[in-house]
Amino acid sequence: MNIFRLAGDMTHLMSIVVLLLKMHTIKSCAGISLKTQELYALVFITRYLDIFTDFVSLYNTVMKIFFLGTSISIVWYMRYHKVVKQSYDKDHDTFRHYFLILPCFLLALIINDEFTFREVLWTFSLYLEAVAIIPQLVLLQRTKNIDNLTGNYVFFLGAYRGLYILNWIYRYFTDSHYRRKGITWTSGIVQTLLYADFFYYYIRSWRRNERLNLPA
Amino acid sequence: VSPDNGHDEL
Repeated sequence: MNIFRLAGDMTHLMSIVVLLLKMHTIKSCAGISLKTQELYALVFITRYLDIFTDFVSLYNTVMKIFFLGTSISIVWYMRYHKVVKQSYDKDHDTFRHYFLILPCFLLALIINDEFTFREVLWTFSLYLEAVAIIPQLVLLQRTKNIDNLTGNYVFFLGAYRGLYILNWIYRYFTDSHYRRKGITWTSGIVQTLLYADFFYYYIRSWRRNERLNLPA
Repeated sequence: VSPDNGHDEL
């Protein structure tokens, strides 16, 4: 475990805490894409199939349970909580998620390290995570005034991606058993690039002390 | 779990 990996996991965790805080205390999910949240739940379910069979470390298992539990409960909040669901911006969150799920699944069937059930689903989860943020970014662009919690949520998610890339570079040079193949690198870099535009406007609004507003 | 392909990451 290096500092980049730990910091990446912590910003990922922070992004989820910010989101849960918004739903639990303010009872609002305004500006949050249910489509993206459902995709993340699917990402974790298909990636952590090894949770009961392969033990890496206590840290690893606890984090997996955290990501599974929180992603599923966020979807539950947005769909069924009688107050929270009223603030869901259904009319603007129109991105069709199977447009992302289907190509990712086909790609995972074709390009994978090993053609086994678990390996294909693990690869699928990597491809899907890379693009899962798209419905959220589309919704942000359609939202007039983005509140601070939503902005921070996406910021922490983007920071997590950036830190994971630093982690891979670090591990590549320091860990002789660690040689990632193209799959993780490519999908990881694609995912991080998707945030570049958001980061630009996030930092600009922060420096100007203005509300975050993405151009159409 | 082999770390070769990053299965030890989250």
